[in-house]
Amino acid sequence: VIDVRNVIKRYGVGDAAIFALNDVSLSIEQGEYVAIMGPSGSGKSTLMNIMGALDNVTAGEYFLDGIDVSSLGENELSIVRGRKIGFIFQSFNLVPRTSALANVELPLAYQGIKLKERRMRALKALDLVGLSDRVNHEPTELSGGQQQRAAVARALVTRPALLLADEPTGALDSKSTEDLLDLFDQINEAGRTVVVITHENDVAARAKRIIRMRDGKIIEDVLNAKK
Amino acid sequence: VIDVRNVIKRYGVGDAAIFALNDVSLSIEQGEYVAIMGPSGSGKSTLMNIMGALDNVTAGEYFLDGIDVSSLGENELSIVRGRKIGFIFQSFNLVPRTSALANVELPLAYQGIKLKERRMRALKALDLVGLSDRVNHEPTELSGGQQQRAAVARALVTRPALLLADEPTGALDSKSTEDLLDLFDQINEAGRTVVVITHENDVAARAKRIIRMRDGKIIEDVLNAKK
Ligand SMILES: Nc1ncnc2c1ncn2[C@@H]1O[C@H](COP(=O)(O)OP(=O)(O)OP(=O)(O)O)[C@@H](O)[C@H]1O
Ligand SMILES: Nc1ncnc2c1ncn2[C@@H]1O[C@H](COP(=O)(O)OP(=O)(O)OP(=O)(O)O)[C@@H](O)[C@H]1O
Ligand SMILES: [Mg+2]
Ligand SMILES: [Mg+2]
Repeated sequence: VIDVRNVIKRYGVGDAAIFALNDVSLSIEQGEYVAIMGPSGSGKSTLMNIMGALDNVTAGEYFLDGIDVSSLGENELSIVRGRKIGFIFQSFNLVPRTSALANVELPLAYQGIKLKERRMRALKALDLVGLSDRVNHEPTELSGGQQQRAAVARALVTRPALLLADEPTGALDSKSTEDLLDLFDQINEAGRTVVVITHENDVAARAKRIIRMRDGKIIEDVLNAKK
Repeated sequence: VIDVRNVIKRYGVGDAAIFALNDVSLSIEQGEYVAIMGPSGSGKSTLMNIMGALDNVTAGEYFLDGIDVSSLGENELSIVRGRKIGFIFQSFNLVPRTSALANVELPLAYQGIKLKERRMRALKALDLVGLSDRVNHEPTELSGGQQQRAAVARALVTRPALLLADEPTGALDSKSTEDLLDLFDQINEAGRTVVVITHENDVAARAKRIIRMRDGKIIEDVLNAKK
């Protein structure tokens, strides 16, 4: 599914250049459950943006399901992303002044799914994350944890084969965290690929493989002994 | 310092009304270190916004250093806030397309502090949170954890008597979290009042008093046995 080969992501040039990713190679098969950990600024979100075809590499190659992503135009990329990948961003990225329901329906609207089906699937996804009583609230009318759960519902509503989640439990209390991780387990057991960036050990403990980064490099890639 | 009396915060009317705070009373003395915990949606951020005079109560009273906040106009409120309170928001609230340095200087500029002193104090605050090498980066050029640390620097730069922090470590790895909590300890030992909202037990463990909320009410208010 994911095949990152010698990828460099650089910002700026010369002495002031910052290497967010510095020669990273990584492959992830369908159905894997992988956690990515590492200090603040080590390149985790940058790697997720590359894996989600949201950002370009400075050097190296990236193949998503065998397709060379650099050979696709923006239109083809957004179709591939919309069909295959669910994103949970570190800063939620909900559309402001738009209800939780409309936010969750959005990815389905892009796929041309009719209103009746969209509405039914979006309500079901919001129920899964415990937000049935807040479906008409806009982002400013939701607490931090509720916004994060709405973002999770939006990522799951298209039933993506690949879920990329960046700190999905950062704003959640322990009960909501447990519920969410149980949901991820179910998704993975159904054969979908899950990649989770986290700095919380109890979140990483659910994954079958743990990757650690530092200064833009992968410094460790091990199977989770507890699994 | 903080004297909340029978405060209600309600959104909407009639059957659809939501009581974010439902008859909350709380007083905090100068120099206290208090943690506020509770499930997602239980009213923690709403309570912080009331304590920071950023939001109005539906019913009840709020006294900040003995002053009835409802008797002040917006101009007087922003002076009181600017002088006395440092805020760390759950969603960072950095000014976009503005460098970390300029973001941290902002509260000092509001107080009319000259550029030379502003610059020196802002650089020192950014150094305290480990961001000396990112002072010219704008929010989109910072990782999630770096943005959170810039927001912490901005809250501390005015040396406020009261620090209100909402999930200040949500996006931080364990080392950055430890460093930040050490900083809060130093601030509290210097006699400043610290109020931290968190769902992480190791963050709450640093406080001397722990308050728990549920459905807009305070259900527990105990001294931290470990302290
Ligand atoms: N503008 C609004 N309109 C309607 N309801 C609102 C509004 N703002 C907040 N709420 C509701 O008030 C309740 C309390 O919200 P608050 O943000 O204080 O929760 P919290 O304890 O900080 O939760 P979290 O841990 O998820 O950040 C929530 O149920 C939320 O949906
Ligand atoms: N547009 C940009 N310009 C310059 N530097 C950038 C830019 N975007 C990111 N960076 C830098 O790249 C590095 C990697 O950032 P990234 O967001 O991937 O970190 P992260 O591992 O996700 O950290 P966190 O745990 O804090 O979220 C950081 O040091 C950051 O400052
Ligand atoms: Mg990140
Ligand atoms: Mg909150």
